[in-house]
Amino acid sequence: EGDETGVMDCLMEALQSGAAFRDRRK
Amino acid sequence: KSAMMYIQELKSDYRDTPLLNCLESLRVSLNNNPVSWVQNFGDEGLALLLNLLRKLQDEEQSQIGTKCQHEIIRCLKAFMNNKHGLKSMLESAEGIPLLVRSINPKVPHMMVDAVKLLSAISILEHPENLHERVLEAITEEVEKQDIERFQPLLTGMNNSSIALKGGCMQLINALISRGEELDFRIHIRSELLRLGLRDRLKEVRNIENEELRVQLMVFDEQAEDDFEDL
Repeated sequence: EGDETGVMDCLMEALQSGAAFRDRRK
Repeated sequence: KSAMMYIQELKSDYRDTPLLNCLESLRVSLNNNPVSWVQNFGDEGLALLLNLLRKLQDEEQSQIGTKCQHEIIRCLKAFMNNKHGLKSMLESAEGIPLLVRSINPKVPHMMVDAVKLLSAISILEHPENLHERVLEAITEEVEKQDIERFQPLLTGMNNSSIALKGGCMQLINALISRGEELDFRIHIRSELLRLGLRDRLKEVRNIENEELRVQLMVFDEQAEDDFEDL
């Protein structure tokens, strides 16, 4: 089940660190 | 407790402290049990949580009622923290609008959680543009209140809670970044700046906080990129 959990945690971490936006800029 | 037991409890019309205790315990179970447990809780459990949230939002606000609403938001986050739960939430017509209704600057702690969940939903890769669904729900909600659509976010930016300022900036950045058209991104940014974000940002730039610094940088970089494109 490992890859099915933590979806929101990952998204929230990416938002907080700015990574979610950097990926987009590339 | 099994998922079925929680479903029975949520149907039991608990109120106040017994309801809050039930929701706190449910949140722990949703966070700590395997995905199969969350699947058993499933669409029926989600619908019960959403109905309860709507009922509490419609009632006259009490301290315990607000705590229950916040706990439901935390349960929803735990429920959505796996692909199955997330899919159910996105398929429900009421999920996003009810989260948007929880953007209440009078309850900063709950608003932080609501805006962060909506930011995460907005940036999800999904065939349906989810940021548009979030924006639509925000627009519909403020129409009922007869205020500008981004006013609640601006009020949040004005709150003393740094976490809330950071959360509001996250949602602003998420909504702008997912706009595919340059015109759309510029329009949203202008609408926010005109509404008072320009002055808020001047103040916020003086706050030393890593989370805020990141969001301000993202906001500025996106604006610079769009300016170059323009």
